[in-house]
Amino acid sequence: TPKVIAIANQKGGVGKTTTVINLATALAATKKKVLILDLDPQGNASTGMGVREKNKLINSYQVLLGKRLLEDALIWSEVPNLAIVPSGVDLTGAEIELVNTSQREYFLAKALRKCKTEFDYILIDCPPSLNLLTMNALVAADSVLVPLQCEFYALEGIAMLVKTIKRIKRVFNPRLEIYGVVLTMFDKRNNLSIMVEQDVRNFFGDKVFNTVIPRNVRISEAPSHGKPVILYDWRCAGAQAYIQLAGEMLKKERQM
Amino acid sequence: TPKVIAIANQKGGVGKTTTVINLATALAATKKKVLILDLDPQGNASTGMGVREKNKLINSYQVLLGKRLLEDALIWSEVPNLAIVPSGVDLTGAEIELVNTSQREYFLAKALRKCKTEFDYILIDCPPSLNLLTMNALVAADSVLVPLQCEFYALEGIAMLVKTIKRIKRVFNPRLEIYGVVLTMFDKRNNLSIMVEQDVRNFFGDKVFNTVIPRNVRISEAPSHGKPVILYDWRCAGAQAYIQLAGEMLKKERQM
Ligand SMILES: Nc1ncnc2c1ncn2[C@@H]1O[C@H](COP(=O)(O)OP(=O)(O)OP(=O)(O)O)[C@@H](O)[C@H]1O
Ligand SMILES: Nc1ncnc2c1ncn2[C@@H]1O[C@H](COP(=O)(O)OP(=O)(O)OP(=O)(O)O)[C@@H](O)[C@H]1O
Ligand SMILES: [Mg+2]
Ligand SMILES: [Mg+2]
Repeated sequence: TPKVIAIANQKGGVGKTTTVINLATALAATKKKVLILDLDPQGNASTGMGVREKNKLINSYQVLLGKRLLEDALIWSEVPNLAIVPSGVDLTGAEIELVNTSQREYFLAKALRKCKTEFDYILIDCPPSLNLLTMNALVAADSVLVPLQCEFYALEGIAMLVKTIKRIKRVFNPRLEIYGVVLTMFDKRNNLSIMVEQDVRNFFGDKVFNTVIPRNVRISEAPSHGKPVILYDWRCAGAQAYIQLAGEMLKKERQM
Repeated sequence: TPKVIAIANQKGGVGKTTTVINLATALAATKKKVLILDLDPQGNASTGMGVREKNKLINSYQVLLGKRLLEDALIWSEVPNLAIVPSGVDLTGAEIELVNTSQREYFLAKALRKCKTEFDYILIDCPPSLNLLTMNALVAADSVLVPLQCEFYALEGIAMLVKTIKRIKRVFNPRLEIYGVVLTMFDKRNNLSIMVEQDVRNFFGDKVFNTVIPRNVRISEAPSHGKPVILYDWRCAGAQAYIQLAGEMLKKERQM
């Protein structure tokens, strides 16, 4: 059965989508079969993977509500071994649709259980909020990967996220664990980055990956070409960091 | 009556909170009486203005639901003429509480109408989402200021935001206008910034402020001191840009 990892953080713009796309690509390059599930109405993961005309496709909203099978919605990307379930604008309305249903937190877990395709990893891109979409992702997931931007406001939000994860684990999903924390947009010339890194390693200990993702302009250029940075410019510091992160992940898993 | 401006963009991390705090400070420095309303459960605007122990205070959640008057919740900041209604963690639950009530989009508009204090401006910091909190802000506001990060994903999200604003104007709040678009985190060494600026000026015309906010590390340091960057380091490029933005705003209003 696949390892389901939710990439979540309610703070906006911390590198959730960038981490999903590039980690998925790096894992797929090691012959793992990977699925990206885009659960953000903004649909940045879909665009970043080159999916066009999102509104014409079967999307994660229909899969979430059980109207379509995951297999019907998934699209194989230009990266071998990597598929994506694209997002749809109608995800914005999911909160209002789900809130009065019973089992509203379990919709995604039920949909993923029906998936027959053999994936090694399913990575879920979450919106910047602790709403029912993110809750569904945390209930369906085995673990949570937390991208943490090296900025003050991002650090402030971590306590709220950890509290929510603990509550979901207690009430809805006992197997949920924090898979790890990855520092993003790290700028070694900037004291703030260094300070945040120290704080985070003190707070989370060895849950923090050794690999740190540097601020790197090639990363922010890649989405306009509809490609992961690993395909856009694999030599750049950003791409190399994500390749290294995937390596560290796989090594950590072998030791478990 | 005060000019109510919602600072909104569902894309995360584009500089909404930073714009609210620093624009409010610059306007207050010109002797305008300004109120910041923190409608984001993350509470970054409250922290950035030096508000501590948020959970012990009366907050924007109670004001939104009509349980407390705005005057009971507001705190005068260390910046003369500038007050803030702090956010509370219970705002996360507001969506689920409001969704089944009638008039769920008008709660904030009703609460602001009861305000007796004479403010010239009320600036509302919105969460990174098009949820009921942001809807309430757009229904209560006279206009919307859109901070736009000079990045590809931020540009992609603009169409969705404009569509939502038009819908709110048509269905709930006929006076709602786009006050302006302000480019943030602009890096003149980066082609992507230049490309985004051209696209945005072509799309929005003179709705785009001439003032562009540069990427400036002092801006991201200021929140850890609980101060607007204008107080933390008024000489830096970031502070000067926000002072210039306030000037441009006031000039534009005089010409209307
Ligand atoms: N390491 C990096 N260096 C430079 N730019 C980056 C880096 N990581 C992400 N970015 C850029 O920063 C912006 C925010 O990243 P991204 O969209 O991945 O964050 P997010 O957490 O998914 O945002 P949201 O909360 O809106 O979903 C994007 O424009 C992205 O291209
Ligand atoms: N011009 C700038 N230069 C450098 N850093 C900036 C600039 N503007 C904002 N920042 C930093 O970038 C991060 C995102 O900004 P901010 O939190 O204001 O965005 P936001 O849109 O309010 O985010 P959210 O969507 O989570 O509410 C913060 O850490 C902030 O300090
Ligand atoms: Mg994202
Ligand atoms: Mg904010």
